[in-house]
Amino acid sequence: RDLIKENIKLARENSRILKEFGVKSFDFMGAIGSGKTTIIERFIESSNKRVGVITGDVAGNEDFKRIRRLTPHVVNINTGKECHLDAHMVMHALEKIDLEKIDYLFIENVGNLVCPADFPLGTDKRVCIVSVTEGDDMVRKHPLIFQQADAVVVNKIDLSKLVGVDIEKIKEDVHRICPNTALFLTDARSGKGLDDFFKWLEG
Amino acid sequence: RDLIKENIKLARENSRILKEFGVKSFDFMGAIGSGKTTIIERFIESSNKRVGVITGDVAGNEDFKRIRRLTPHVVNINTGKECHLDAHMVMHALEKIDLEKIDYLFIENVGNLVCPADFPLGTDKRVCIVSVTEGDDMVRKHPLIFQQADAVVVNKIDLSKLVGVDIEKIKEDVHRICPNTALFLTDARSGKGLDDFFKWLEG
Ligand SMILES: Nc1nc2c(ncn2[C@@H]2O[C@H](COP(=O)(O)OP(=O)(O)OP(=O)(O)O)[C@@H](O)[C@H]2O)c(=O)[nH]1
Ligand SMILES: Nc1nc2c(ncn2[C@@H]2O[C@H](COP(=O)(O)OP(=O)(O)OP(=O)(O)O)[C@@H](O)[C@H]2O)c(=O)[nH]1
Ligand SMILES: [Mg+2]
Ligand SMILES: [Mg+2]
Ligand SMILES: [Zn+2]
Ligand SMILES: [Zn+2]
Repeated sequence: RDLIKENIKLARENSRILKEFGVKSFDFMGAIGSGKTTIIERFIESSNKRVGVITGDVAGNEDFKRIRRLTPHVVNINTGKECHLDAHMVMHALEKIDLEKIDYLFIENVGNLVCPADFPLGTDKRVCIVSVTEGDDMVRKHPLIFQQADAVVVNKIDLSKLVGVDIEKIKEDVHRICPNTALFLTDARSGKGLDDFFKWLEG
Repeated sequence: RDLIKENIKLARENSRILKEFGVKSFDFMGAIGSGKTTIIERFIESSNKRVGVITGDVAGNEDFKRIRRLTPHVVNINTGKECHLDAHMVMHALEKIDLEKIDYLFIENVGNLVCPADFPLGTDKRVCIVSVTEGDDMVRKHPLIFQQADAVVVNKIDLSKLVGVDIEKIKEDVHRICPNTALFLTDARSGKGLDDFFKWLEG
């Protein structure tokens, strides 16, 4: 479809601009409420890098307000009826960020394990963040987005027994469905497992 | 758009067929992993009604296999790239269910709080099921789907303290954004709060 081709063209343009300014960039995809904003907050709090963020949501500015407390370089995108960000939206958001003043850019995509897979944004890496509270089968159920990701984060591991989820089953699915993808197990509330993930981001 | 108009036409047709057979029907929308399948399982286990189910997922038959253990009247729909069920897919699924043999039909939609809002399926009622583990702002962030729902279920209330979520905030959002929608607070693992919700379904 033309939409996908047009998006790839714009994503390449975004990538060119980010590289020109030497900004390392990440597309944080994942399920609704999996912990995307919390993990970005933890990174900003623990890193000495200058961080910019684009928050993507269907409506409102909840995530924008949370990030705004930690960095001035943040832009909100409301997608309205669209259930994913695309490279065109990101292109306009980049115009509003002073790329000279940041080292890292996180783009928090709309919570959805389907459509974001088809719309790369032009970032260096793509990460898919899910939570054990969603059950142990979300990787099997949504293979395409995990195959597009460079890393998978399985968050809220502190709650696995309380939802009756066997983390080994999730690990097996990741190894089967996306064997070349880095896998991190985290608890973003206590910070457990985040060090390894942040080292991979800065790697 | 024509797609939406065409969908409404087919949804009316589905509704006509279901009413002809006297089948009470429900569209279970909601976030990924919020507890939709678990709540349907609980209903089948506790009710004396004959239940049919259409399970909608992007890929695989995980939910189908779970429901198959409880009722023979179950059909799986794989939506592939689509992040929502539509009336056309449901029309074909209905052809595979013996509607004479069931009293209730549950349609478990794809986990997504955006697009299902625009695609009614022709059921009597629409329910939106979210979980406290997704945070306390998912109603504010996705107003459209909650305004389409006849009832909202906030599930996994047993975990609210562990994710730092204030249920009162969610209740306030529901009263503000969709004041005419019935609200149920549940813990589908222990069964707490399900009686009231099931009474509303059978009401
Ligand atoms: N117990 C526990 N709670 C967590 C963890 N990570 C995040 N939370 C909680 O989960 C809820 C959702 O976290 P967010 O960071 O808002 O999730 P999100 O993915 O950004 O959500 P959306 O942007 O709405 O899709 C909040 O109440 C967090 O406090 C974790 O590792 N363990
Ligand atoms: N603690 C707790 N766990 C729950 C509750 N309801 C469901 N779970 C668990 O949450 C996970 C997801 O439940 P499912 O019923 O598969 O959720 P779903 O909405 O059908 O998921 P998808 O079809 O993948 O979108 C499972 O591990 C369940 O055991 C609850 O009320 N409390
Ligand atoms: Mg967020
Ligand atoms: Mg399910
Ligand atoms: Zn989409
Ligand atoms: Zn959609």
